[in-house]
Amino acid sequence: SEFQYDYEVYHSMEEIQSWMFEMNRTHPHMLDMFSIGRSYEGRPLYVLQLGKRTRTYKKAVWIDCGVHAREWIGPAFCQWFVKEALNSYRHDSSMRRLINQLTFYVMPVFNVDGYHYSWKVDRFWRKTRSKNAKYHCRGVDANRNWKVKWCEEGASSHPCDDTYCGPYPESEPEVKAVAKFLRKHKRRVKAYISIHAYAQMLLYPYSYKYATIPNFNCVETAAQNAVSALYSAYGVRYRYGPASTTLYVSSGSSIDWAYKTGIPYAFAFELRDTGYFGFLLPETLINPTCTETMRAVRAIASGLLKKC
Amino acid sequence: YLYNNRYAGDQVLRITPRNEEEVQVLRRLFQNMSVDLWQPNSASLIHEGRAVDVHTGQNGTAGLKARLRQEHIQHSVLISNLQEEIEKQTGYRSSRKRR
Repeated sequence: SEFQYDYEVYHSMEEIQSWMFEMNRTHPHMLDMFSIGRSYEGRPLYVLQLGKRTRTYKKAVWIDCGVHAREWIGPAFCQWFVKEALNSYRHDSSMRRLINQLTFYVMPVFNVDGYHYSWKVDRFWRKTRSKNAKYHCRGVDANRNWKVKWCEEGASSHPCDDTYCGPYPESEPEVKAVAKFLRKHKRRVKAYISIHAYAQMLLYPYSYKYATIPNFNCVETAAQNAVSALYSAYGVRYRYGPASTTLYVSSGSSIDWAYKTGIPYAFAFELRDTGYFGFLLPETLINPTCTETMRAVRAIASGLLKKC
Repeated sequence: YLYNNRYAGDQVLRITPRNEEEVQVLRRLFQNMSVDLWQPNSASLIHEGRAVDVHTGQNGTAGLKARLRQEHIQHSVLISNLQEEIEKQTGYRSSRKRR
């Protein structure tokens, strides 16, 4: 029977994993599913590789969702992106061009343990679920655990804080697995995109310092195009710019690590809204939020196919 | 009830510190209170003129509001009953399940 999946509701970790298996089974020529490791609690870290298989060299885009457990709109967007890309391949020539010329690595849930915990126990859990021998508090902020200016301004060294950076960089198996994968594929990965919520912003390096990145003009243009594309859907305005000035200074973040690793375009989206619902964005807003964000991500990906 | 109704009566307040003095008051306040900061996600990241969204438990809300009034710090209620919003967020699903 036709696989019915409702992309306009939030799904549990188990449902998302089943969806991945089903999409992999039903789109063998466009999708490839693999695990890049296991979480602290032993869950597989699945990634979907989206794109036409070719022997030739192809640039790649990495998209991760759900770094922070309570930001449920992230995983909803990653699933929406895969569904839209596959559904529009036949009738949308620009999407077809993107999929033919780029490889998309999509990780629907980065923080699989935290997401599961936010479904079952604490809706507002943010961190991973690793244990700390000396403290009763659990979890590390996976976006303070990357090896770049690790555990300095904007991060906390106290295990009970929400911005705890961890005992050492890449201490979290989820962060270590993604870092290892991106290091391995860094020659091909030209864009790193991390989906967060909420604030309606598009952020790029640096987060840990007030300085301008070397390829500022190209990245700023890509960001401008992205937020313009997003605005074109429903008129929602996003702020954009370097994370340190647009949001706040924070060290150990994934976009700074990706950029330092050599990925020229690194973005973090903070999706809807600006505080009215916050982390509790209603399911009725999944469709418009994902539709507008899809336009922004497509704009960034299209930019990779042009020279800058 | 989802999550065993643990968020009944919890609220989310929006506080906008207008000057450095209010920033310091808030930082001190949140160092000593167990609150769930939604935005920014750490007291050290509170800045002048930037909205602070904070989730407070049923028992702590009145006290925090009283303290904010005492310090004449502007604040408003973003979400007056968190449990209701949680039920609404995935209410569609549970009604579907019931159906």
